[in-house]
Amino acid sequence: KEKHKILHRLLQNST
Amino acid sequence: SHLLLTEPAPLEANQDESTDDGSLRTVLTLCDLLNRELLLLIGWAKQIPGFSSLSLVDQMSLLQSGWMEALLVGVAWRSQGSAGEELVFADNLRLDAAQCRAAGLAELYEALRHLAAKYQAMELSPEEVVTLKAMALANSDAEPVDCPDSVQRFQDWLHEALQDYESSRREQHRAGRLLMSLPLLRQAAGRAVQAFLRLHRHRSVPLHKLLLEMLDAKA
Repeated sequence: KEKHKILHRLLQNST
Repeated sequence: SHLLLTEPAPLEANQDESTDDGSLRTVLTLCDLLNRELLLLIGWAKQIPGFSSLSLVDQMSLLQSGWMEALLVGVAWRSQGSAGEELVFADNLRLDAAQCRAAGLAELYEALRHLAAKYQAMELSPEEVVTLKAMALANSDAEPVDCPDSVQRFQDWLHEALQDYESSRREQHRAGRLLMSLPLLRQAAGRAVQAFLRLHRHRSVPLHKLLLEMLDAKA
């Protein structure tokens, strides 16, 4: 998961 | 109709000016466009009914596996019937065969022109294009999948939407024909991923972090 941190963060953002 | 409303407006390319090397400039301009399209695509996916109720792990798997296919549906659609057999990545970024070859994208060019010709022959409607794009994401054969039943329901829902649409147009065979165009899309996406990874690894083309992260997930 650490390797895919940008995607992870973007999916967690609520917009 | 929900997918039509969710479809983002097309982006414009920002011409790279960091180098005098014409083909490198083309690649850098294209990669910047792709990176911004990728950002939009992630926002778009979250608006497809059913996607956000998948587990975070499955949302990530589907996107990591299907993002290039979903982006290329739009490129093939825009490239239909373009004069000079160009690939229309954006209104202001149209690449012909020679430009693609010089940029190291010859194989991608062939695959995408093939797909564009197929879409053109089928006379796809906007409804079909947005549904194919969502199906490319849902049908990406992501592995491993956290909750296969939910992913299956997501796929079934899109398939049903496509069938409802086609039966409203009394086009009995159309849904099947559209699904049969998906292998060509996957082939084109595979070539695109390989081409960009090659440019990055062998020609040291710098890539934006998100684009690189998504390419690495498919490497």
